[in-house]
This record gives sequence, structure tokens and C-alpha cells, in this order.
Amino acid sequence: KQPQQALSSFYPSV
Amino acid sequence: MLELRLVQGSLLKKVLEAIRELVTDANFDCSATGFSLQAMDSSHVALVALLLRSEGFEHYRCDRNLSMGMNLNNVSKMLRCAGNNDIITVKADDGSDTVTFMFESPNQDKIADFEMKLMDIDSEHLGIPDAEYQAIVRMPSSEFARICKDLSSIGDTVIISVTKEGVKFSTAGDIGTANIVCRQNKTVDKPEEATIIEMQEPVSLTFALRYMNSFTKATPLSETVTISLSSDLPVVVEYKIAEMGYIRFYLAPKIEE
Repeated sequence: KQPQQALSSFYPSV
Repeated sequence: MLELRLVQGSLLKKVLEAIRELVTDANFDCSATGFSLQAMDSSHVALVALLLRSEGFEHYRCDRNLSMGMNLNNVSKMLRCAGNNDIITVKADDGSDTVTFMFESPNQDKIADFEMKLMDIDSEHLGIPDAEYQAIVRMPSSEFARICKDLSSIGDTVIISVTKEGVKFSTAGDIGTANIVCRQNKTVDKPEEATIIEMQEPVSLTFALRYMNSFTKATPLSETVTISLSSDLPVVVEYKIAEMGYIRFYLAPKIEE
């Protein structure tokens, strides 16, 4: 199974 | 004091149905701009962003910014009590721990109010900048929903590839493989039936079909869907809500092997 990336690796927390 | 009156109440019902599978609890934010929400699914892989602009409401009063935490299944339970042609008004007093949904029948002969308890939700908010995408595909939303449903009976992931030839949706599973190619098609009777591909450069990304299928719950909100792809960004699946705003879903890609 391919690993899934998380959204936090693309967008900063504000 | 908050008071939002929406003559087309069915729209709010559809919005709830579109997001409640993906997100359990969320803060609805009200400001002079409009009624908005940003929330992630429990695994922080997908995000939904909703905007209903204040101009789209028949009456919009929001004295100060207000964030109301709600359990979406409970909101859905309340809104399902509204008729499809009902006018819906959302009301809340400053500092109150409840929100009221008022339903009026079109000829005003039945008026109901449902009061729901609010909850404190500690949610993470992500800053999503505007981006240039390598490829943007616009297609009928029902077609996209059909493709996601069909592919998920074969495999767990979808590879979306955009080239000059068109957009290809591919999957593979234990029983076999599937490829669906949609070519650009502007020569249709109605503009909402067109498939339009704006490509800066070819792009190919892999996504979990489970989430894509969940996004297609927004299909009743719009005849068309826009899919924006870049190799280093989450995909954006956008359903425009006529004259009011949008519902956008963001999904992080799978890591290519």
C-alpha cells in the first residue's frame, strides 16, 4: 500500500 | 446577534449532506463576509472549506464575528426536519451556547424552530494560499461521481493523469484494472455538460478513492466540478454553489513508489 501524506506537510497551521 | 435567512433552505440541507460523512464536528464561522467552515477529517488527510457569502442570503445580520461549534450529524438531524421548499433562518445570540434553526413553509402557514446545543471544538485551521495549478479539469459533477463510484468497486486508489489527450482515471485491484479517459469536449448542447481541460504541463497523482467518493456527496450542489492538480500539492475538488460561494475539498496525494 502506498503511504498517505498529511495535509499539514503542505499547508501551515494558522 | 446573528440572523441569517436563506429562502432556498434546501441548499443548507445539501451542504450538510455534502460534508457530514467527511467531518464529525466543526466550527461554523460567521463574519461580515459570510458563513464559512474549514475542517479536516479525523486522519488529517482531507479538508473541506465552505463559503456562503453574505450577499447570497435574503437577510444577513452578523454584529460580530462568531464561531459556533456543531456536531454535523446533529445539524443534519435538525435540517432534515425542514421541508425542501422551506425558508431556513439560522439565529444565535451573542454568548449563547445554542443555535436556533427556524423553518418556514413557502406560504408561511407552518413555522417551526429547532434549538440545538453548541459545543466547544478545538480545531486546527490551515492557511491555504492561492496557487497556480498545472492542470485544471472542469467536468459534469455527475460524471465525476460515476467514475469514482465505478473505480472504487475495482481498486482503493485512483491515479488521475492529465495530458493533451485528456484526463485519465485509473485504478488497479485484485480482480483487475480499469482506465477511464475523458477527452476535452466543448461541443455540447449545454455548457454544464462540457469537459474542459486547462493544462500548463502534464501531471499524474494518486489519491485514495474513499475520500474522492466522500467528496462526491456534494454533487447535488452543482452541475459541474473543478479538479485542480499540481504535482507538489493536494488536489482541490471544487463544487460552486450558485451565486453564493463554494465547497472545496482538499486531499493530500499518496506518495509515489
